[in-house]
Amino acid sequence: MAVSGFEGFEKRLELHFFGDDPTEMDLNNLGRGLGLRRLDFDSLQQVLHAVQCTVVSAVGNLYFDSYVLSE
Amino acid sequence: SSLFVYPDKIIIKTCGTTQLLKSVRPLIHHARHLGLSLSSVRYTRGNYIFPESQPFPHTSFKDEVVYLEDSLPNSLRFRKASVMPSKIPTHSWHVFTASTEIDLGDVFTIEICMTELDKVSAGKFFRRPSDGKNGDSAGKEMTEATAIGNINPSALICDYAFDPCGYSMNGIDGDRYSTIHVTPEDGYSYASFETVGSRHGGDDIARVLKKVAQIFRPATMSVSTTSAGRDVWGRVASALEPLGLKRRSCAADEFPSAGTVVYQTFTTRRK
Repeated sequence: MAVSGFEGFEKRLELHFFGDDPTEMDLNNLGRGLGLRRLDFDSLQQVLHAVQCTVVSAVGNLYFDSYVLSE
Repeated sequence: SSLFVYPDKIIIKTCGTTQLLKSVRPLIHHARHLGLSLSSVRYTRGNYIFPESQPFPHTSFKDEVVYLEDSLPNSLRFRKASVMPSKIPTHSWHVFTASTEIDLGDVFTIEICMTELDKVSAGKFFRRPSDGKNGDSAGKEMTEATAIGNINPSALICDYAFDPCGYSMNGIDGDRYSTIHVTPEDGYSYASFETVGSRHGGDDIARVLKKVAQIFRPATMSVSTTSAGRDVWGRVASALEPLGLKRRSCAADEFPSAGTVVYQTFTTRRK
């Protein structure tokens, strides 16, 4: 096995979702327009656990939430 | 690594030996509880520096595609997987997309991968022993020392420095994110930059590219642009070549739900 260092090159995954009822395409109908942002932190942590990551820092604004992760 | 959660999309970008694709099934499951269904997927990556260290399903692009195909609902019927080549043996760009319809938005994404960073630049991403700081305050110090904040002065920055080295930052500016990850160790130094833009944002991309190249001064840089409505890829070479980064290859391919992906590689003449 070659001597390995920390793998810098990333894997990137982007998933898009829509409301079951096409009339709910207007984000304001997705529960106060939050859609996926209504995922609670436990659910996010479950997903991140599957990816062997944890949150080390976070910031959000009107449009989206962002998290810095540590592997 | 970084995670971005919008009302209608989620983006996860991880380095190291994480099993990123294992997030697909739980995300579909949790989103369904919110009354949301998956409409499209895009998976991209460069070549690993240490491929033999990657766990399943990241053991090969073929394994990744099979795993993704098995994880997705049949409703995502427009699918495509492609490995885009370059003239540099260690560089190619892997893309997989799937969607329920051929719906091209008007957002473009630019994903930059840089290797063989300038040693002085990379040196700024090492923690000073017993610096008395935590990841946040050391991250802030690195952001200031490298002028990363000037890439998009109007962005709010969330930064973090790892011990003994390494750095991650997310920038948020309205509905646009940007993100940087740095692995500065000599011999396999690496930095990435990514951001999104919309129709009127493409003009700024040349200035951003210059700033990024000046901060990290890589010997090799790949730039992947994914866009439906806007050909930002044409601005890349004219931004980088004055900085001594010569374009070595350019490959383009169409994807049903993402539009056109253009993958370009650049190296300095010192190569």
